[in-house]
Amino acid sequence: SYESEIHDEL
Amino acid sequence: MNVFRFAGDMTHLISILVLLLKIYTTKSCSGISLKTQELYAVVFVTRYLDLVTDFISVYNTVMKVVFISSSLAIVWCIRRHKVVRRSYDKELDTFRHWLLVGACAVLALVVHEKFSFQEVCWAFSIYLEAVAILPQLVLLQRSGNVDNLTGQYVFFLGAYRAFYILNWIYRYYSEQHFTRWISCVSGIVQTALYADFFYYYFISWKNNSKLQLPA
Repeated sequence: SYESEIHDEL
Repeated sequence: MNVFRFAGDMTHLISILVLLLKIYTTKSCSGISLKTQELYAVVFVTRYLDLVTDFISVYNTVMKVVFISSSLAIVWCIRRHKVVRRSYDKELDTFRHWLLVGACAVLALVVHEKFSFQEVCWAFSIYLEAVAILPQLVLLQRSGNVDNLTGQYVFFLGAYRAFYILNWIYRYYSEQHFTRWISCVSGIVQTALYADFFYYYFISWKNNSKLQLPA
């Protein structure tokens, strides 16, 4: 699911 | 942050350190594909555009800066360093890597989660990273013999991807976190590209012999 625009992984 | 993600990031970091160590100690970049290094530089620059828009953590920011600067430094060394550039295997490193860039750009324009500049760039960088190792693998196969540090460099890069897959599985069960399918599919493709290399790497390790890839 698309939750937030933030990519927390590298 | 879980142990698999951390192990993935660390093996990624180690792979870059191994590559820098090879270039620094031997003053040579033989066996290293400039094409692959250029692709990684493009991957990091396009993926980490969020450095200027979002803050996630100090760890995240530091790693991003390290990945961008080290990849640019490696490209610079192979192209411009007065000693290192002499050992570049130009004749073996003929992969038409800009075709990969073009194909990934088209794919990113078609397949993305959201049509925004940053999200399309992010998808592009994920696709490009998945295939960026190809020029390097082709170069190794053409040159046959692989020196220890170059072999370890590719091994750690492959290990990094494998740990990321374990990280996604772990996050799915522990945090009910769904990794985006663009990442998942690309990550599996990327890891699969190393399967052949891993096979020969383990054989040479088991036999305690020099890594040789079949022609």
